[in-house]
Amino acid sequence: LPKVVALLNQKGGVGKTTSTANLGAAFARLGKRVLLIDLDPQSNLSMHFGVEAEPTQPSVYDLLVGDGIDAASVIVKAREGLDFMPAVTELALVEGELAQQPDMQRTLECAVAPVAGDYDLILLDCPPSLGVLSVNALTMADEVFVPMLAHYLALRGLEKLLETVHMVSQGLNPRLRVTGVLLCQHEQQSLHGRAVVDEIAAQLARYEGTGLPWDGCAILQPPVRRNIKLAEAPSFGQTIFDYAPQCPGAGDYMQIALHQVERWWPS
Amino acid sequence: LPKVVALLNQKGGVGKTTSTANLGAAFARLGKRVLLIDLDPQSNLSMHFGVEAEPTQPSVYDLLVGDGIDAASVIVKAREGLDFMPAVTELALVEGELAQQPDMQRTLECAVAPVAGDYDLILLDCPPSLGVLSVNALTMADEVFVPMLAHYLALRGLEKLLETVHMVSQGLNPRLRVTGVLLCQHEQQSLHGRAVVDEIAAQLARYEGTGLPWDGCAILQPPVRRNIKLAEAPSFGQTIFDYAPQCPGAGDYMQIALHQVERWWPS
Ligand SMILES: Nc1ncnc2c1ncn2[C@@H]1O[C@H](COP(=O)(O)OP(=O)(O)OP(=O)(O)O)[C@@H](O)[C@H]1O
Ligand SMILES: Nc1ncnc2c1ncn2[C@@H]1O[C@H](COP(=O)(O)OP(=O)(O)OP(=O)(O)O)[C@@H](O)[C@H]1O
Ligand SMILES: [Mg+2]
Ligand SMILES: [Mg+2]
Repeated sequence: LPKVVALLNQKGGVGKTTSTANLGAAFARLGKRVLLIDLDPQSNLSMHFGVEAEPTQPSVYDLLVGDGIDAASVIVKAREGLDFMPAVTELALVEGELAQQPDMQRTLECAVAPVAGDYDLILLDCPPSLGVLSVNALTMADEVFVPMLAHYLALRGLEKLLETVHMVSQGLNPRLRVTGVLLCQHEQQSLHGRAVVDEIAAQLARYEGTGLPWDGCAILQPPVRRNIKLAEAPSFGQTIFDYAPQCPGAGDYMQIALHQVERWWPS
Repeated sequence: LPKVVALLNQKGGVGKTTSTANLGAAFARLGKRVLLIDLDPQSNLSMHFGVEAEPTQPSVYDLLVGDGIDAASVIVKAREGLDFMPAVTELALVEGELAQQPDMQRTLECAVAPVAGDYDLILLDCPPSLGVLSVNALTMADEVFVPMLAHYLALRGLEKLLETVHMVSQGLNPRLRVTGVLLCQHEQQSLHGRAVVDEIAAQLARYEGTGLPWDGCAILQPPVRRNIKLAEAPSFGQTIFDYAPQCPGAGDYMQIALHQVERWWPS
């Protein structure tokens, strides 16, 4: 069975997609079989792979609301060992459509089940909201990473995110854990950033031993530094490892992937 | 009658709120009477003013769905010449509640009308979506500023924003114009940034003379540089002019305000 990780933060523009694409690529380069699922109607994830969408290519939308869609047909190969399921703008309608169905929170999990066994790791790129799509991701996930900026405004809204995680862990998915805060676009030299990181660390320390889903959550190391190469790569349809494998952004995502490989598949 | 400007971009985390707060503060320091309206359920705008919300303080939510709420009671003083109407998380429910009513897109405009005459300028801080709240803002606005990053991913989604503006200008608000692209968190030395700015400028040039609502839209000068002071200020409940009036972020927002004063109120 694959490890399933949701990258979730209802705050927009923090680095969910950049992290899903580049962590996914890093894990694949480390030999893991990886599936990425784009749950954002803005469908930015595929920009990182330079794969032209065939007009007939089924999307996550078809998978969720279609009848008898073959999950394997939704899969697009991005790189060696790296597959993804693309999103489309129609996904914005799913919030309404799925809401009509009973047990709608399990739709994603059930739809992906037929192909899940082909992978070591599945990463779920969530939209900037805590609606039906994100709840589907949380229902399917083993773990949650929270990409965020070390900015004061980013601390607010964390509470709402944890409320949603708590709700899902109480009912739909008792095994759900928030295991990592993923610092994105990090500016090492900023005193403000350091103060915010200390505040995050202090909050995480208070959760230790509480038995809550984020008990034991850590700040993933290293923070992913702000590095314009990470913003440039998708404009060329490339992961950071294609575009600038020696740059700090590539190094940071690879380091995070290495640490997680040791944690999830200890040798 | 006041000039009404909506700061809109459905992409999250680009700088809508930072710009509304600091442009608002700049215009007030230039002697204009300014009202800021927070339309985002995440209610970040008030963080920039350090004003403690009284438990009994009515919000934009009450103004929109309440019965017979006195618009003047929703107003909170932020600084000399700078007032604001605060948001609350319940505003997230408005999308559903207002959608039941006929003529729901005019709700904001009508609710604010009794106090509008007290101001020279009203700025509307939009949420990261193109739903009912943003459409209410577009229906009330004379002009739209689009805060955005000079990143490749930011170019996508611009089309969807303009579609929504077009729809509102066709029916509800024929006077609506998109007059400015507001470059936020701008990194001057980035070649990628310059390439994206050139692309934005080229697209804007193509709209010239088309008669579309964004005919004549310009990139506002100067771009607002990335400056950590702008992220720090709200953690102290301060505008950038309180916190670091000499920093580049303050200078950039003040320059933009000066240019707009000359355009809107030519001496
Ligand atoms: N470490 C970094 N250094 C520089 N730019 C970055 C970095 N990480 C992300 N970016 C840029 O920041 C912007 C937002 O990133 P991204 O799209 O990954 O965020 P997101 O959380 O997925 O946004 P959304 O909420 O809209 O889905 C993009 O233009 C991206 O290229
Ligand atoms: N010029 C800048 N330099 C540095 N940081 C900035 C700048 N402008 C904005 N920020 C920071 O970037 C983050 C996002 O900014 P802001 O909240 O204003 O965006 P927004 O578009 O209003 O987001 P949302 O879509 O969630 O409403 C905040 O942490 C803010 O402090
Ligand atoms: Mg994204
Ligand atoms: Mg905002």
